[in-house]
Amino acid sequence: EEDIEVILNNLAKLDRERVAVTETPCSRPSPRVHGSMTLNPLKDNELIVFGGEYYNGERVMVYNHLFRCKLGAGSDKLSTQWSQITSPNTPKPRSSHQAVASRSHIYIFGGEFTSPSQMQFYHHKDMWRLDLTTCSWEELSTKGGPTPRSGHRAVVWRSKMFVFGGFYDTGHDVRYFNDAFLYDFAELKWTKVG
Amino acid sequence: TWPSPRSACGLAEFEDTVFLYGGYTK
Repeated sequence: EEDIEVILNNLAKLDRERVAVTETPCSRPSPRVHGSMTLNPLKDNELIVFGGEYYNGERVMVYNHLFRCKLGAGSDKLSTQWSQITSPNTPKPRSSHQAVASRSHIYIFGGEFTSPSQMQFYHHKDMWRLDLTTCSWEELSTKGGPTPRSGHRAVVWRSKMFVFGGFYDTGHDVRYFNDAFLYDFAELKWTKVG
Repeated sequence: TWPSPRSACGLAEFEDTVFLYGGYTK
C-alpha cells in the first residue's frame, strides 16, 4: 500500500480535475458511518450530508461525498429527494469530523482518513466552509486552531464554533485531548479557551 | 475543574452555556 499522504493527494488530484460545481439528482447515499448531517440554515426542509466511511469486511472506504436531502411530506411517510454536489475545490475524504451551520455556511473541522487496508491513519486539522448559496467550498486558516484530531465535538455558541476534545492516533502515537477552542465566524479566527 | 481528555463526548449549547457529557479514552 502507498503512503497514506500519497493516497490522499491522489484523491485530491482527481477532485481538482473537475471544472465546476455540479449538482446531480441521485438515489440515497450508500451505507456509511461517522459522516455529518447538518440542517441547511437557509431552508426548513433540507439536510446536508458530508463524508463518512464504509468497511466492507476487507477494505475501508472514506468519503468526501456531499449530498443534499430535500424532505417532503409524502402520502404515507416523509419523502426524501437526494442530490450529490461535486466541486473542484473540496475537503479531502474524512470521517468523525464535526460540522456546524451558521448563517449561510456549513463549517467542518478535522476528522480522520483511514487507508483502505486500515494500516495507516491520517488526522485532519483543516477547517472548511460550504457556502450554501453557491455550494462552493472554501478552506479557512488553521492558525491558532486545534491540532489534527477526530472524534472531537463542536457546537455553535453565539457567533462562534466551540470545539472540545477528540483524539489523534497514528498506531504509534495515541493522544486524547481535553483542550477547547473557539472559531469566530465573523473574524474567521481561532482562539484557544482556558 | 476541567474535563479530562476524551473523544466522542456529548456537547450541547443551551442559553449561553455549553454542556458536556460522557465520551471515551482508549
